[in-house]
Amino acid sequence: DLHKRYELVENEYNDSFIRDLQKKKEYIASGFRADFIYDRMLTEAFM
Amino acid sequence: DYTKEKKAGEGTYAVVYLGTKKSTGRSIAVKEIKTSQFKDGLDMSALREVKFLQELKHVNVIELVDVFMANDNLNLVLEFLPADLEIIIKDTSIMFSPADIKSWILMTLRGVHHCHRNFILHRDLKPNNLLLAPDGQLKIADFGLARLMASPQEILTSNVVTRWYRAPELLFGAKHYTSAVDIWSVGVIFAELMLRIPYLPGKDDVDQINVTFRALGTPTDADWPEVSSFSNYNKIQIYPPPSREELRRRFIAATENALELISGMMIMNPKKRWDAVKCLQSQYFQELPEPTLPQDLP
Amino acid sequence: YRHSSQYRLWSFTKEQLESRRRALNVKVVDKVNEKLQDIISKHNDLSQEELNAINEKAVPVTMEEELKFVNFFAKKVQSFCHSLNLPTEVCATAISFFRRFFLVNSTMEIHPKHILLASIFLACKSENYFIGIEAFAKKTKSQPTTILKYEFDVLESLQFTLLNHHPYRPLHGFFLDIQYILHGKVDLNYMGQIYTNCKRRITETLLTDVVYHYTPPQITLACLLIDDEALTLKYLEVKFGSPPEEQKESETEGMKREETPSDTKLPSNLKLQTLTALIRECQAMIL
Repeated sequence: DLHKRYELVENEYNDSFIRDLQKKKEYIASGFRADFIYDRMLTEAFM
Repeated sequence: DYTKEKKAGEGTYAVVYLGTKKSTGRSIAVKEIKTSQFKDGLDMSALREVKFLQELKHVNVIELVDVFMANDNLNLVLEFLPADLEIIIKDTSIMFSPADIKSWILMTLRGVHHCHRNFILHRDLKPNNLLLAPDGQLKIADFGLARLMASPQEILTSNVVTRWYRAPELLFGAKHYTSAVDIWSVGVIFAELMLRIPYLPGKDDVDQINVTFRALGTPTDADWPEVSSFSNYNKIQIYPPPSREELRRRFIAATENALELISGMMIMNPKKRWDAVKCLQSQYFQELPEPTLPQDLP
Repeated sequence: YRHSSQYRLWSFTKEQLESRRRALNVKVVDKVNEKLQDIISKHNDLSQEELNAINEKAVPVTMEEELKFVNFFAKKVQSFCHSLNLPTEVCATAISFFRRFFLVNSTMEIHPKHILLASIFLACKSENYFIGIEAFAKKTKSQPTTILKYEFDVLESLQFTLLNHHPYRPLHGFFLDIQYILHGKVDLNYMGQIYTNCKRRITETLLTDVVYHYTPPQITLACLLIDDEALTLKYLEVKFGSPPEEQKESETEGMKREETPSDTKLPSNLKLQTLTALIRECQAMIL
């Protein structure tokens, strides 16, 4: 399916849960990527 | 419907036989998992193999043909793949060209991309887990350490990936790592294909950190924010990153784009490291030589 | 999703599900009756009241009774998971393993109480929430051997398919996408409340046959519809509604131009009314 049924627009999402994680040292150091999380949730929603 | 004709190997939790699927005459490998071995029931590695291979269907991922129970053993029937990349690299009588290397890395990245777009981390990519089919297709195998991408607040064990192919964030004990760990492993494999010797062969986990940073430079908070917050960061030696010139000398057969790709796959900061899509779209796969067709590979 | 084992092996129409359960019940009822006749013929010294008792009491359960029995124990799986403080996904997977098991086996062959713990134990392993068998048996006041004995039965009945897609991640996905599509028009605190309500309702749907008839995202949208019909329909309309040109005509009648971002019109091969009708059906079944 060439056209995913969603656009991943990270700065449009107000997700306090993910945003808090992004600020934690151990998450930053691990290479935690909020966009990977968003992409997964959106993929599961539109599959 | 399956025969077990020859024992091909024995591991901690499984015995592998070569055989045939009678109804089609297809060569298969049967991984017979001893169920009594694991005091907690079905072994976790076997459970992961079954769980993920049932969902993945891709030319560059090993096919799980069937699964069945027989005399209290779990049997995974897998497609028969007679060789692997480790054999090829070690056998110096086999000459291979830059086009061959490009083909193997391309197939590896396609297989990794398929895992990642299904949000599956392999977590044990290394040459002897990249098997070769008679038609030359390379297939990712051994999902015994695989897992689904973590839920946001989940804690992952950093004790994964065979040492020489282990990403720096894992060496530091990271708990919230991503699919970037697989890309690092592919970068090390790429280097090994070009050098024909292991690229970062650490003697033990501590030495692995030293070998990695001596070769690629020690990361700092400037290029990898919070890297200094890892508990074992202070004990490590500070080495400068290699210059482009130094990389050219190291990989004499590599083109500029090849160096670009291997550098992208081995960016220290996992957040900046290239993902599978970016690797596949790199110039390296668009420039000559074209990747050797699988059936023409050694 | 169509490549997933959940779609390929564990999705049914209502008719398929009914006939699968009925066929299973008929098969086992025959077996039970056979055994009964066998016992009666072997014991020709049975008194009349013993014979009456057998005919009266040893009556196989019907398909409907089986389903009630299985659902009763599925609720126990859920409460057991809660008492063990297992993560949401692990609990959902345990229920899924348990209910699928009894699409393949009858409660007249294996008592659900034996499968209850094996399903939870296997779900913990499968969802990377590993608890050693000793610790698990201790927590659940049971015997390790009993649990391990049935683990392979569960695995085999599942046809070794372990990866589950539950509606929780789609809920998170729609939570994000609604903010984008209706951006500026939804109150975040309110969205947070919706999220919590829907998560709870999703947990309830796991105990129903909805999971066999609809995909996880459809179940999620049905739960959203139940919780806030106006918001959900608005979102679907803007997201999948009529293409922009038709929309412009309707706007030229003096309506204020919606400030929806025009790039949200992604070419999608999805028909809004088909989707809405499907979600309505799912909503009705959940309710």
